[in-house]
Amino acid sequence: MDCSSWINTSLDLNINPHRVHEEVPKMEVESKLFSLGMTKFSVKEESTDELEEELKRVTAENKKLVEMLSVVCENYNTLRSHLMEYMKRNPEKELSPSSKKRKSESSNNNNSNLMGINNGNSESSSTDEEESCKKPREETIKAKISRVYVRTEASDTGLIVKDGYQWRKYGQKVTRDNPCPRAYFKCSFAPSCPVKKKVQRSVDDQSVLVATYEGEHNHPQPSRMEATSGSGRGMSQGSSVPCSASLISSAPTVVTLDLTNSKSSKGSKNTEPRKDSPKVPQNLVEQMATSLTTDPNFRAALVAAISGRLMHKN
Amino acid sequence: KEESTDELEEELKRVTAENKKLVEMLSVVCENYNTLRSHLM
Repeated sequence: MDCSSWINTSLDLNINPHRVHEEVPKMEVESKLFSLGMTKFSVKEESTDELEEELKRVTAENKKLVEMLSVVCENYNTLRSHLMEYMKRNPEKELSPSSKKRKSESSNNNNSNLMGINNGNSESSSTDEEESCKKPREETIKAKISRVYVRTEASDTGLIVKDGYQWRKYGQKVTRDNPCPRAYFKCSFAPSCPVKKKVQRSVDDQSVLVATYEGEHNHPQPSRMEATSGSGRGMSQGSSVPCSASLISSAPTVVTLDLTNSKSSKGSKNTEPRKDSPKVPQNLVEQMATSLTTDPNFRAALVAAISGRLMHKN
Repeated sequence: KEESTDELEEELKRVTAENKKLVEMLSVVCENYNTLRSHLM
């Protein structure tokens, strides 16, 4: 990204409350004007005019500041929603529950506080942010689909593809386009795991099993033992994990993994391709969360500003 | 007139203090934004 878009934190603003008095010493002006024959009343009038002018200037500055703050908060929230989207894409690298809780609490506080600050100026920015946070969540619900092809022995008629996960068969049917039955499995390792698997022999080659995975495991891999098909050949555990592909789009993503090539399956049990999801160091994630959520200065400034605002409004 | 001037001064002080707080907040938010951005990059 272009660094020119970085926000310049140096604010060239004059916030000196006593500027009027410094620029125009009251007594000095009065004495000078008195010596010139002017009355005290006209001095007061002039002073009042200057005060009004200064007040107008400071009020305009105030308005400008609120607008700037609104824009910056909006940008911040957008960026935060991007971060959340990223977290959704990589659930296995998500924050720990405690820090996640802190983050959500803090973000709620921030949102409500910012709403208070921007009251009457840019309320729409907060609602936009909320919507922008919702969209990625909806997108991630879309199922991830991956397909794995496994070669089996000709004599093997089973519909079992061992991939290291525990599956419960819940159905079987024959489709019109394929005479071989299709078996349906559900991940049984965790009750809440939504992953389903369909296994069917290929129409073109009956010795090839096609396993289609839908969804994403919400638990770690139960075992690390090398998985094989019913015949003892085929795929490795890592390559069969359907969720390691971290592609998300509005349409369901299909990841196809062909493990039927005999050369690769025979000679490279240890060198089979393993899909790596992007690595984000845990400490970096923690650091990000901490900087976002537990900044006492940020909270203090927000609270002070809001309480000040409310008091003045009252 | 005296009263009016005093009120104006009071109001000026109030708005100026509010400005100061806003500047502080803006500074903090900008800092957080830039930190977050640098992490994401």
